[in-house]
Amino acid sequence: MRVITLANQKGGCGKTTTAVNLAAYLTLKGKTVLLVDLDPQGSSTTHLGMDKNTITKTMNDVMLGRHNFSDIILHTEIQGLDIAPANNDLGEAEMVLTKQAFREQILRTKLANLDSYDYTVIDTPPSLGNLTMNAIIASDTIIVPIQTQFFAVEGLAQLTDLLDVIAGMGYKPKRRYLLTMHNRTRVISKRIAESVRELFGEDVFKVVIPDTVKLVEAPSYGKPICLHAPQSPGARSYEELSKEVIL
Amino acid sequence: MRVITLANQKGGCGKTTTAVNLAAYLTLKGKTVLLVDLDPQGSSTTHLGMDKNTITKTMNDVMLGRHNFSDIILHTEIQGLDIAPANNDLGEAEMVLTKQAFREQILRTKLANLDSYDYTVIDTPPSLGNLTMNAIIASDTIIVPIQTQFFAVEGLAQLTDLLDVIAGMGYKPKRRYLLTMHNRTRVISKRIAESVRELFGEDVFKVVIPDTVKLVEAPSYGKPICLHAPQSPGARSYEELSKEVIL
Ligand SMILES: Nc1ncnc2c1ncn2[C@@H]1O[C@H](COP(=O)(O)OP(=O)(O)OP(=O)(O)O)[C@@H](O)[C@H]1O
Ligand SMILES: Nc1ncnc2c1ncn2[C@@H]1O[C@H](COP(=O)(O)OP(=O)(O)OP(=O)(O)O)[C@@H](O)[C@H]1O
Ligand SMILES: [Mg+2]
Ligand SMILES: [Mg+2]
Repeated sequence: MRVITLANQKGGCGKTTTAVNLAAYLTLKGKTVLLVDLDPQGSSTTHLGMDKNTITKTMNDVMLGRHNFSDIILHTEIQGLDIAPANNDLGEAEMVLTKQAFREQILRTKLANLDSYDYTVIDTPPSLGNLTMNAIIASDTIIVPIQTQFFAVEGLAQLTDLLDVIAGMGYKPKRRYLLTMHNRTRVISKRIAESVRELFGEDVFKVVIPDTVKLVEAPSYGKPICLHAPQSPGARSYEELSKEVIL
Repeated sequence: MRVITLANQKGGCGKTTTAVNLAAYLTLKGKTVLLVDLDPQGSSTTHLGMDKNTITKTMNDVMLGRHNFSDIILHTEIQGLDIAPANNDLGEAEMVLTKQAFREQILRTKLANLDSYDYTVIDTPPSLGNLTMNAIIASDTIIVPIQTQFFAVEGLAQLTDLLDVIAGMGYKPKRRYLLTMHNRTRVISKRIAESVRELFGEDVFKVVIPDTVKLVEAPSYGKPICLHAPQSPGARSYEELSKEVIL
């Protein structure tokens, strides 16, 4: 099973949008996929049309050892795409884990027992705490969404430092970078895209996700873009991404 | 002295952009303003053209009692606008404060000794931890930037809950809401704007900040919008905001 984590402590850069739409397109390509929502905001859970306030068993229970994945997994309207949901309760695990030993390997151990999926895609919160640490350590690939806006590159040093610390512990997931919310008419977008490709070379995905309203609308309909607007540029770019990921 | 905090744990919603540009326009209206950067990302510090990696005394020192505001305050290129800078060091205060008593009133006490400014504007990180708690308790007004996108309204409940807890402690700053990154051509923007006005009525500023590239570019030139593109729609909307704030 491949495990992919979306991580970047910069808020609003496209982690949830990418996790949900990549997971959906991997499924359409014939893979079985588990989407793990590890963000107490529960955005991935909401994005797939679930009511996070009525869900009683969440990733909080898995991280605190009260339940296994099989107890909390829900099917979605896309055949082959399941979700391990989250809501605000997950804030408890972030705090409790601070005081435990070996707290950063919980998710890795729990996922090791799950082998009925081809891919696990993990959405993380906009902070570099215990939950994000657990996700990175459980993964073989980290995808870092980078908005093509000024502050986007500034904050990468903190994430890179954390990845280096984790590499020192012996966990060395591949690092891939995805340019998102790209607006071809804006010079700043091109400038940032060029500097990111200079910095990270081949590790940057060839596909660039455009800044497009259909990706903003999709979550309000509780659907991934492949169901909300399958012919749109946003949908095609996430389909491209799924092809590059599978390679 | 009036104290205004920009707060919203949703990342990338325009806290820094609003803090910097509101502070700049208040200064242009003849007020003396201190901009306090309380975000370890140091975005406000960078946005005003400072190199956060060469600054040795920051808000971290003020929050940990090692320095007073007067030891760390820097002048900016706008006459009448000063900044209390931040960088990654500030992450230390967030952690240390967790273990101290009366930790949430430190900023309020430190600001009480400063009376040479008409306004203090505080930028906060995208989380509801000790730093944001300190900023809220020190303030008479909280401005919550709300992007006119789907997830923007979802996460407000957590911030409202925190404000209610703080109100229970006897600190009741006014709550004002600012619609930002508004794109007139997108139906979703209009829908969100309408539902925010229904929810919060008169507490929503009349001015709406448009989604405009000049506001994305300005930080990469280290300048507020009033210097980078003073005639642009983005500049005019922040000037409008400063007028509404002064009223
Ligand atoms: N390519 C895109 N074009 C236009 N808008 C986008 C795009 N990708 C994401 N968005 C919008 O930007 C906002 C932030 O995206 P998203 O929620 O995916 O980011 P995030 O990194 O998960 O945020 P958080 O840090 O809060 O978890 C959302 O309103 C989303 O609809
Ligand atoms: N009105 C606007 N139009 C277009 N882009 C904007 C606007 N306001 C902010 N932005 C851009 O959106 C991104 C996020 O804005 P900003 O950094 O102000 O948000 P923030 O809430 O301070 O983020 P963080 O949560 O990381 O502190 C920046 O790249 C900024 O340039
Ligand atoms: Mg998210
Ligand atoms: Mg900010």
